[in-house]
Amino acid sequence: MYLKRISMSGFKSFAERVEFDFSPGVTCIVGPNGCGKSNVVDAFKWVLGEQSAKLLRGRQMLDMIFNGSSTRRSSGMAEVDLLFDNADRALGLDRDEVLVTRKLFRSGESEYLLNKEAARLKDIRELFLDTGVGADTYSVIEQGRVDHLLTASSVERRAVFEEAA
Amino acid sequence: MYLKRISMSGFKSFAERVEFDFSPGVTCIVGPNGCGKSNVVDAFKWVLGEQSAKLLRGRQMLDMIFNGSSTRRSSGMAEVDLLFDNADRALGLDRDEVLVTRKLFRSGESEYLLNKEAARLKDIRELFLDTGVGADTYSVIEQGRVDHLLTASSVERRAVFEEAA
Amino acid sequence: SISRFNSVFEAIRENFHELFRKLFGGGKADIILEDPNDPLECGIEIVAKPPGKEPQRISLMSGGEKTMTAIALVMSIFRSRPAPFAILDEVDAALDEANNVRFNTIIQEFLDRSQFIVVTHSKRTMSIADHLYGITMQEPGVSSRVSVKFAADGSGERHAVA
Amino acid sequence: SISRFNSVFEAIRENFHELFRKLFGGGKADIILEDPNDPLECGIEIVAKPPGKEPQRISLMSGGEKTMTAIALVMSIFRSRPAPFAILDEVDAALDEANNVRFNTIIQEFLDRSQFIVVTHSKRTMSIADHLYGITMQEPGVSSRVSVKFAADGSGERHAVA
Ligand SMILES: Nc1ncnc2c1ncn2[C@@H]1O[C@H](COP(=O)(O)OP(=O)(O)OP(=O)(O)O)[C@@H](O)[C@H]1O
Ligand SMILES: Nc1ncnc2c1ncn2[C@@H]1O[C@H](COP(=O)(O)OP(=O)(O)OP(=O)(O)O)[C@@H](O)[C@H]1O
Ligand SMILES: [Mg+2]
Ligand SMILES: [Mg+2]
Repeated sequence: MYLKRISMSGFKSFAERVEFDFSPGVTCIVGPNGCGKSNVVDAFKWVLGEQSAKLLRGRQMLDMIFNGSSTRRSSGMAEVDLLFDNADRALGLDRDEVLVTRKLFRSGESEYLLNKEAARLKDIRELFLDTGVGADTYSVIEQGRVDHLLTASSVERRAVFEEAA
Repeated sequence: MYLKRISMSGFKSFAERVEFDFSPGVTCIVGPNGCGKSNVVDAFKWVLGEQSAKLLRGRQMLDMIFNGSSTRRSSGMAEVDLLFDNADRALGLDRDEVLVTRKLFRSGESEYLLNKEAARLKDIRELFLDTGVGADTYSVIEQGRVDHLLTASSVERRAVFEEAA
Repeated sequence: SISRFNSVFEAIRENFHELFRKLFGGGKADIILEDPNDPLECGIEIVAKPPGKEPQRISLMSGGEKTMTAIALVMSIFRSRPAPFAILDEVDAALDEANNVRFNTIIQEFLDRSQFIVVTHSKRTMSIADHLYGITMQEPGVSSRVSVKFAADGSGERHAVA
Repeated sequence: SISRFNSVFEAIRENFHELFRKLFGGGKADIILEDPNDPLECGIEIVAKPPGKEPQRISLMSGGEKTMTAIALVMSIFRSRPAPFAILDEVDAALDEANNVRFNTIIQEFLDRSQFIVVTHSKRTMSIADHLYGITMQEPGVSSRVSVKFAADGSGERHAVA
């Protein structure tokens, strides 16, 4: 299985829909300070079910919705879509592509969708079990956190090893 | 008053005596990862009375003494000397230069010297009172700590303002 | 189960030693169960000895050395348990040029089994990109995507232009 | 005393707003007493609004934006209460090139009253050095000082040679 595309709309600084397509190999994301690169990393974690606004640099989950700029009003909702190639059926569904979607509305209402049908976070987590894909996987290293494994307590480190074992 | 020179011997990776002279303006310290740049910053804090080995990246104060390499045995002591120009008499001593020295021996014995005479840390702290010079001054920003004032609690931040006021 | 955890732990341990040596050009490193009599519960310690130096507390290591050691450890876990993609946000921030190149080399060794999405300001890191996305805020406060090309400049060094 | 603290606080506050605007090319920033009725004890809050953006929680700011905001705040305190020297260790690590240049400009404004000792890997930062010291480990594990020169290379960019 591999990642094909992430798209986001109304998520943090991405007021308008923006898509990033991925192929095998190394994809670099570049740009000036504050342009939105780490927000893309946050979008990955969020759509895969991150429950803690703090781990997304916010104070509450509503902070994930575009909150306006000098030229634009705030958005009514945030949406992130993650598209996977599933030709090898690593995800236990008989489909060539799998689409995961998360939405959050200003009202606080929130939805998950699997292939455009309503789903629970539980279903999405089960789908990705044992694939190394998830909101809190060791394969996402956030800005400033690269030596986290070194400075963590030996017990915290243990938890990461457990996940890998 | 201004800084004229720092020299160190047996301090962390500086097994041999090394001196750095300072003039007005910007002095940059450069070199590859792990060569000893941040150890120079630690030397400043240490000679000005830093009491916490943890704030010097160690676990105990003996970690400040050069502990050997593949080609050299460990040192018996660490010494750092800091030389100030005092032509403006900003330091309350009637001398053109003021020398602060700190030594630590493997035995754990430790000494402070002011102009080569035995002194207590208390004397050195009193000398620098109200000059903005000290081990924990806001004018030393350690590696990885630049946004410390932002991520600190509003109360911790207060303490820094108190020091400045 | 104990034997499953132990076999994964041993695999990671071996990888860690090998990757550390590749990233540091020598030296040795180890991960150790704090209490071998309690392998299912105890914590995990890290010991690292860069080439030519004595084994050090991790805390005494430099910023760049800690990044390289952490990369060695994360990639060791990654090798035992590959994920389809890894996302790295400015992990190269503390690295000098020589270490940045070694870091790039390690990433390239893992490309056969995973995609890498790497956020960076480093031209060294950008130079190994198969694909490059730029993000910009043409409209203040609003992020959008731009295509990015490499241009050779006088030094032959490629730099990104929007 | 209350009035002494207040006057220093106000001075820092004014500096912070001015330095923030210089470092960000606009926008506004403020420091606020959490409880104005308890000025001798209460905490201090920071509000920052980069140009074109809405006022943000500090936590939502980017790595580079937090560095620039922190520099503005530290230099504001520094201006009220100059110290004879400041020591900065890789404070430029998160900055892109444009912000690194703005950071350099702010440092240069303070040179009339203080010496700056700056540890860096950034060529941009090195370019404003009046004096340059290199540190190396010719003998493994042992630090020594070397002189460093700037050499112009093809791109006209100066780089350090040992
Ligand atoms: N809900 C939101 N609405 C609008 N803007 C937001 C929201 N959340 C975050 N932002 C803005 O996004 C910007 C941060 O983006 P991000 O952290 O992705 O930057 P970056 O490209 O990683 O920069 P750096 O190189 O400095 O790390 C900040 O200016 C922040 O104000
Ligand atoms: N007591 C000691 N004896 C010998 N070596 C020591 C001692 N304490 C620290 N070191 C060594 O000093 C080195 C760290 O130096 P330092 O942190 O100054 O590097 P640096 O030049 O700042 O590198 P970076 O650019 O990665 O931040 C480490 O390799 C560490 O092992
Ligand atoms: Mg970022
Ligand atoms: Mg350092």
